[in-house]
Amino acid sequence: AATEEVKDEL
Amino acid sequence: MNVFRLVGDLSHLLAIIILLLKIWKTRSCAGVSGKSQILFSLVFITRYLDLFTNFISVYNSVMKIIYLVTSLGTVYLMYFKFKATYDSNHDTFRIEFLVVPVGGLSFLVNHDFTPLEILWTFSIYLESVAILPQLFMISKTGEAETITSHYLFALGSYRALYIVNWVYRYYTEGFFDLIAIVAGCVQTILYCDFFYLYITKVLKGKQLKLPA
Repeated sequence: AATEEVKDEL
Repeated sequence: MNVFRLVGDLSHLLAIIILLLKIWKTRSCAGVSGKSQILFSLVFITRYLDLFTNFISVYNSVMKIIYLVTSLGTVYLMYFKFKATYDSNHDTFRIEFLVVPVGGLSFLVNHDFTPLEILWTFSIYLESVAILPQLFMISKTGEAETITSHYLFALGSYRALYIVNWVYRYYTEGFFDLIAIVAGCVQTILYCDFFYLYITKVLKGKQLKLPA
């Protein structure tokens, strides 16, 4: 799901 | 990381540097919307709260710090150092009409109802409309300095390149973040008429004048 993914974008 | 996102980030960085140099070299912030710069600073502050708690890469951390420092530096130059040249008569967009709805929406539509996630969502939604005071100011003055139009072109291109990055990531990694994609599309669409004017006028050496 979107929440697990690490926010690696600026 | 992919080339679209890298070029997008560099375009974003270029835009910020162009604006900072324009204000610093000409010692004037004429034609620049201080309200948009305040909104951009707010975007970076609310988005990069995890700067010290969530290490991604050196590149990621360095860029976050650069964005924070340069955007706050621009606000400082506009509202303190070169305050006399700030054109408050034309920078009249009511930013509370942006911040309040965006704040409400980030509580209603988000991936996770946690403080950090809601602030990140707020930041994404706010960034998509943060340029409106600047575009509004140009529509009021009817023109923009050439350097300001280069700033806007680089700034608009950054999120357009991010859209290409999201398409690429969807097909190569199956990754997509609908909130970022929808907000990014809205943000890029807001630049469309400016892109048209920039390509048809500025690139032909003409001054950017909006049709009165």
